[in-house]
Amino acid sequence: TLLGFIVTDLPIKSSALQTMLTGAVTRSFNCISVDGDMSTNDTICMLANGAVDTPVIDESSSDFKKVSSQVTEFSKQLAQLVVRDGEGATKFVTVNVKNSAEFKDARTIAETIANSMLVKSALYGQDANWGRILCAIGYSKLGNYESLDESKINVSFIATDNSTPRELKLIANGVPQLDIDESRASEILSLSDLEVLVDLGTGSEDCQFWTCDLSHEYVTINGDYRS
Amino acid sequence: QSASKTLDKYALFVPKTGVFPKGYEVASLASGVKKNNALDLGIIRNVNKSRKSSAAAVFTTNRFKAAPVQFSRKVLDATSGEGIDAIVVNSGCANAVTGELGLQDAGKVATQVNELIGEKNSTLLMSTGVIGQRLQMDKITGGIQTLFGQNKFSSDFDSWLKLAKSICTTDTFPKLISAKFSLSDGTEYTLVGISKGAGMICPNMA
Repeated sequence: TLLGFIVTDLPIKSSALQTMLTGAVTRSFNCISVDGDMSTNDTICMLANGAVDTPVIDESSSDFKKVSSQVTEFSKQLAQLVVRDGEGATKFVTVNVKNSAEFKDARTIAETIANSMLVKSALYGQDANWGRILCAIGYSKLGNYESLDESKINVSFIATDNSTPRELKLIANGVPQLDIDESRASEILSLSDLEVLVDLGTGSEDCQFWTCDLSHEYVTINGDYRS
Repeated sequence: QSASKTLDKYALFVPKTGVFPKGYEVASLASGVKKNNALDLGIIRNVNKSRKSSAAAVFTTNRFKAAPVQFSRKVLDATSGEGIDAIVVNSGCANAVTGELGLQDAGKVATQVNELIGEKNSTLLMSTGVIGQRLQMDKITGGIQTLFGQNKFSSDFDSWLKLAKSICTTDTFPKLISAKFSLSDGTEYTLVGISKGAGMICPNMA
């Protein structure tokens, strides 16, 4: 279960607060997965008590956008801490899907990759089995293929430690790179922070999604949770 | 083996200090619901009286919403998110799949806090833990009575960190972040956030 709350001393009109929180959650807490299970209790709430002496902020205020983006960034940090603490997790994985015709398609593809047991197992084993990433993209439950054009898709592993070459191309414009540098792939996958980049090349919508690997410990924890 | 090298996540991600917004006090304790005397009950309350507070929330879209989710949604609907002055969190028992009795238990917890803060319809609830078991009401209401009766509320860093610990279940570290920001006219304000979660995590809240 995901629980959380964000609390501020700003005065914010309750309808504007709901818009602010909903927008922030769409790009943060609704873009994480540890195990693909949605709890019966998930709740994120926000309180604004107006203790700071300043005019009430509503959706027409000049500061509404600025405060909204600060709340969104704040929510991303909180959401990522949950993933970093995923049960049994040894890897923190960012799935970056960009240049999609539709945000919802980018999110569906990112979530499908993030929830693939085979992708998560391979990342735990530091196995550059990138075919599983493409497979997950291929079975993503998209309404149509407007965002997914096989001839335009690029998939890469991205090094998160500033080492070079930063990007390891796995698929370039729909063509699988069958001679990838396996030792470079192992270097990248040995890091505790990983990034999978999927460039759909069909638009300009992006979605960042965060997940973790699947380890033996996850099964150990959940095999006897109630005890 | 190399994949399972353990990171010291507590050292990496748990702050040692914080900045906290004006007008809030927090308290937490071990009510006995969790084993090994772990913190399992927390309350955050708004004590600012200069104007009514605002509240907003998003909830699970799982069809079988737990009692605290159903209850909190009703409170926000009834108040349009105005005048919410307390959030009660408990861990160890999710009060989920507990039917009408679970809803009644949730109502009793909120009523007790509303009376203690002298408000109506002013308390939201959050629960997490084992599904399918009712709240141990004697421990929860006894714990709430202790927090208020012995005025355990404070706004210091340690109290906020303990609140973050009180909502954990299989988490390996408490999740607490805080920061100050400025509006365009330079007015300073503060955000503090607490989250929990380690398993059964793939939210799609609305």
